[in-house]
Amino acid sequence: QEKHKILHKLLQNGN
Amino acid sequence: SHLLVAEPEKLFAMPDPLQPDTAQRTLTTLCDLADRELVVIIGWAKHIPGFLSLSLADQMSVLQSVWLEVLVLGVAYRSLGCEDEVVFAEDFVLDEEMSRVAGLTELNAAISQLARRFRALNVDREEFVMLKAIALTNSDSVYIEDMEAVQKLRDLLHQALLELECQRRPDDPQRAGRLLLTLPLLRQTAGRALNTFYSIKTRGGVPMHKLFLEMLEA
Repeated sequence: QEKHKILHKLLQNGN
Repeated sequence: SHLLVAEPEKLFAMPDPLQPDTAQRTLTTLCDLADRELVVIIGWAKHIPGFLSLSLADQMSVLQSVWLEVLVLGVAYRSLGCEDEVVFAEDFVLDEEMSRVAGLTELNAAISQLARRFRALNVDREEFVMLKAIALTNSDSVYIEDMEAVQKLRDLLHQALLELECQRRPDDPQRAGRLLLTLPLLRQTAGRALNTFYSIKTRGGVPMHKLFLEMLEA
């Protein structure tokens, strides 16, 4: 997940 | 109707008017558009019923494996009205010549082939949004931990497609199957797109945003 930081962040955040 | 509401607003490519209309500008515009489209696809996926019930790790694995299928499906649908032109965005339509100049002949031929298949089927907006949601859940990523949960989502959407076609086209029982049988060509087309973007990245010289690079490398 460290390698896929932005995807992780976008999924965790609201819309 | 839920999927129709979840459908994102259209994006514009907005090619830089200060740059000359060259292959470099075409590729820069394409990669910038793909990056913004990715953000939209990730937001869209959250509205697909059941997607957020998957674990965060599985949401990531699914999106990493199918984002380009979702993106390409959108481009092919937008291109339905134009033969031999690929509508990446309303303000960014590539014909055969522009594609050749930018080194995108193979990609555009592949997307045009997919668009022809949808045109022959006369795919409408309801069917397009159904197929796109099914493509999302049709991931074959080996990194998915709870495949049963993904399969459940896929079954749910498959059932919705069957019901839609049963209501609207009771005289054409093969309709849903015909739509689903476009998925192998969609996967093949997304594979071509991945090769194209990967070779643009390898050659260098075209700016690529971080999210786009992250997903390409995944």
